[in-house]
Amino acid sequence: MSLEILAQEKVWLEKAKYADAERLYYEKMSK
Amino acid sequence: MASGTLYTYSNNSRAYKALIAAQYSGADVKVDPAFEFGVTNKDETFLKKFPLGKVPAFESNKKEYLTESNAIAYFVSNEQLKGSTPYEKALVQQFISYADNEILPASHAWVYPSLSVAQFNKLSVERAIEDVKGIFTYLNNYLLTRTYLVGERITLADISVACSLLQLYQHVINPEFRQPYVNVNRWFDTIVNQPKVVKVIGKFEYCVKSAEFNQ
Amino acid sequence: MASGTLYTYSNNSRAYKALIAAQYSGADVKVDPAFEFGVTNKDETFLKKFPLGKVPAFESNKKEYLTESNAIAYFVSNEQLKGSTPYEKALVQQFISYADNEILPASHAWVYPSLSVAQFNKLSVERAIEDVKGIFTYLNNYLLTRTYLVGERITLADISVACSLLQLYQHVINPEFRQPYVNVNRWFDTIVNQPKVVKVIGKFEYCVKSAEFNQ
Repeated sequence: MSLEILAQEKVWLEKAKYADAERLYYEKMSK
Repeated sequence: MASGTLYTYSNNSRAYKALIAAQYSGADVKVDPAFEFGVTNKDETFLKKFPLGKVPAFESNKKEYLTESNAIAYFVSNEQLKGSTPYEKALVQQFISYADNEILPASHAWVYPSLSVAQFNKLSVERAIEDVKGIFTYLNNYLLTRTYLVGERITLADISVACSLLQLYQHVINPEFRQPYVNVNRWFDTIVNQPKVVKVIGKFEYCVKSAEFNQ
Repeated sequence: MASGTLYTYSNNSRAYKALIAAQYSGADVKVDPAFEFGVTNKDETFLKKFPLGKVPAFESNKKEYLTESNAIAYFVSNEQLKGSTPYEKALVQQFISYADNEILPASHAWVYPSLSVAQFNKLSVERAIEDVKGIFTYLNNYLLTRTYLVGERITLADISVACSLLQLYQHVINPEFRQPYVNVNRWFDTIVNQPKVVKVIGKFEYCVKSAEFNQ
């Protein structure tokens, strides 16, 4: 597998950060 | 199509997909009024049914359990929403994937910092804005000659993509930004003003001034 | 199910989903041998058919165009792969979404820095590893009493989830890490050793030593 090609693929490396932010935000709103 | 109970917090654009689909299909889907996000989804009863503890989550009247908003929307849909021909069914899948894999990441990366829900990183936000421009350009060209994304009537493609764009149109995409994307705007406005959609999301308020990160 | 040409680079686990589905359904799907990533998908002819310039991309013999790997896999599948009952069809959608929304982001966040194709951030990678543990725990419990993810035979659920785990099992999940997840390992090994799957992905080589970031 060419690492060069892999490097060009668009992947979401920061999903966990936004998932956490979303969860905390809506948990707070829920209260 | 199934009937049952949807567990979700309010204003969850993922949950909207299933609720809007149910409006069109006539499926009887009720949101659990007692659900408290952060509490209910951590208790043992809930986790027995939905081990991941995530929402939206769906329990049918026959005690069938589902998570993942696309699956729930699919389950409560009728055949028309899923696409009328084999190719259209695949196109519906294409747009559902596009919404999750392309639109949502860009949306979160722009909207959440702007709402001060996530840390602000200038490069990340700038990249997200460029990604959103690319998305809008693509959709604008695609919708030049179309009323709906797939076929001649609303499908899960329109519902999924529109729901994935809600936060963008509501919080960060100001009139100046959206002005060039005439076809997307027309299509989106058509969707969010459908009576069955209004029943779920209420009257949609467009962004006037783009939200900005506030420490 | 449709027949046609798939445009992709080699060893693309997203493309594998469609190719494996085609093996099971009997759909005649050929990979374009002339495709050159970074060249073909930037030329005008390709972009006219596939404006996003992304792969995998599919052109059916009837000149129907599709992008997004889930849509292509769906299009070349037979009914058995999509699920046998309405609930099973929704469960298949659930696992397809789970693979894209949960497994792949965690996989990429661990594998990419480990292969040095993305910057290494200690906290992010540690978080990704925890997320993968959560995924494996969930799947391990789920597969305690099941041979396949949905129903009694292989479906797009197994194909999508297995393909989303390929890079993890190949590059970073060493024997020590995977040892507790007996059921997932059994299920995964069953899938990757199916003759129809081997035809597409070749003989699967498990990670012996976890890849590590190298500046």
